[in-house]
Amino acid sequence: MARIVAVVNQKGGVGKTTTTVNLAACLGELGQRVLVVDSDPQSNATTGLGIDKRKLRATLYEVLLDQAAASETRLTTASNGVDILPATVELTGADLELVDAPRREYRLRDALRTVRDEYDLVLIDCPPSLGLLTLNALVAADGVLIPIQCEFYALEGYSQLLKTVLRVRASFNHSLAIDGVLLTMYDGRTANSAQVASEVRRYFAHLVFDTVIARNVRLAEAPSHGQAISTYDSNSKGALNYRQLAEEVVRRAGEE
Amino acid sequence: MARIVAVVNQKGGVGKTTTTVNLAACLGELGQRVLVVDSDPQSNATTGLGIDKRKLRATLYEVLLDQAAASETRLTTASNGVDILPATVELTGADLELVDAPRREYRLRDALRTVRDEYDLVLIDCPPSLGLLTLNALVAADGVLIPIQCEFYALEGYSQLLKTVLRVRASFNHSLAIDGVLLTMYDGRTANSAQVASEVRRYFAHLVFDTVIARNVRLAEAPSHGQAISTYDSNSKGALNYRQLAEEVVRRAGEE
Ligand SMILES: Nc1ncnc2c1ncn2[C@@H]1O[C@H](COP(=O)(O)OP(=O)(O)OP(=O)(O)O)[C@@H](O)[C@H]1O
Ligand SMILES: Nc1ncnc2c1ncn2[C@@H]1O[C@H](COP(=O)(O)OP(=O)(O)OP(=O)(O)O)[C@@H](O)[C@H]1O
Ligand SMILES: [Mg+2]
Ligand SMILES: [Mg+2]
Repeated sequence: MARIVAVVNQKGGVGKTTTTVNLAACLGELGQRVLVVDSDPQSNATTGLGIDKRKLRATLYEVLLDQAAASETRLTTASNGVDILPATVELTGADLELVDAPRREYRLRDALRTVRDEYDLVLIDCPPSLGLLTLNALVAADGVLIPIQCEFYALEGYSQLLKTVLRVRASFNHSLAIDGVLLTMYDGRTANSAQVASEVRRYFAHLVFDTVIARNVRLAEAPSHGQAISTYDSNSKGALNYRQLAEEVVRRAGEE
Repeated sequence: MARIVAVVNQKGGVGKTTTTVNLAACLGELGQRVLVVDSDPQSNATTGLGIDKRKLRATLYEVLLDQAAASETRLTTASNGVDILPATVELTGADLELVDAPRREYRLRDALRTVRDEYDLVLIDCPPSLGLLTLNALVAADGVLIPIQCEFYALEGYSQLLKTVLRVRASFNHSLAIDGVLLTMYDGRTANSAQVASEVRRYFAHLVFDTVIARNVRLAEAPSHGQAISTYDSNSKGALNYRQLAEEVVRRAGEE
């Protein structure tokens, strides 16, 4: 049975989508079957995996509103072993339309129940907010992966995030765990990155992945080609880092 | 009477806070009086302007809930001519508490009416979402300033943002204008930045500021010292760019 992991941090631009897309692709290279769920109306993960949004008949929006099944909405991608449950900007409407709906927090969890057994891992890319879409992801998930950018402002949001995780654990999903904290955009040339990294390690201790994702411009270029880094530039530092992360994720899963 | 400008983009990490803090400081250097309103629970602008959050008695949260007046909550900062209406993580609660409140969209607008005449400009730093806090900012504002990071993923969100601006203009605030679009984190070493910049100019035409903010690590370092770039490193590229922007904003205001 697949583990469902929400990639979440309400601080914006910390590498949630970049981590979701590239970790999925690198796990696919290791022979794992991964479903990416794009739960951000900006739908960057859908574009990052090369999907043409203009051709989509159904997306996560229809799935959450019970107008389509997850099994009919997911698509294969150009990355081996990686499927996606895509999104478009229409997903913004789900917040409003589900305000009074029954079981509105459990919609994603219920929808994924029908497909999760076909995968080793489900990765949910969350928007930079703690609204209904992120709440759905946290209720559906077994664990969270928290990317933290190695820059000062990124240090200020995680107490809010942890409070939200604890609240979801208390009211909706008792087994929600923190699978790991990932340091991203580490820039070895500045003291800033090292200071932030050591502060994060002090706070989160063993939860912090050994793998650190360095700042690497190839990671920012790959999405414009609709490719994961392992396809766009297999020899880049970004590809190396995300392959290391994929191996660490597999190793950690085996140790549980 | 002060112009109220909301610095807004639901895409995360595009430079909203960095622009709010540094544009305010550089306008202060030109002799303008600026009020920064921090309407993001992550309260990065509050930290970026050197405020110790542990010592705050009242913040924007109390102001929105009518428990404190804006005039008693704002603080002076170390940047000449710049005051701040600070925030803490508690602001997250405003969303929930105002759900059924009367005039919930007008709370910020009403609160700022009492202080705006003491300033030349009010800059509202928004969170990376289009929820009630951003809605309050759009209803209170005369115009919006939209930072767009020169990276591919940042191209995918502005249709959602423009729809929201139009909706607010139709239902709450008929005179809301787009004051400008600011290109940020431009990295001359990669083709990516130039492609994104030309795409943004094609879409927004004359609305795009002539000033482009280059990627400059000193901008990411300044917040850890609680200083604006003009204080932290006055000779940096980042300080130069934001001074240029301040001059352009003043020039544009004069031409209206
Ligand atoms: N390690 C890295 N090195 C360089 N650029 C990166 C790296 N990781 C991500 N980026 C770029 O930084 C920007 C922000 O990353 P990304 O969009 O993945 O963050 P996010 O947390 O998903 O943002 P949002 O909060 O808007 O969802 C993107 O343009 C991305 O291409
Ligand atoms: N021109 C720049 N060059 C280098 N770093 C920058 C630049 N502008 C902003 N940064 C850094 O990039 C990160 C994101 O910027 P910032 O926090 O201002 O964005 P934001 O849009 O306010 O994010 P959020 O969506 O979380 O509110 C911060 O660590 C900031 O210090
Ligand atoms: Mg994202
Ligand atoms: Mg910000």
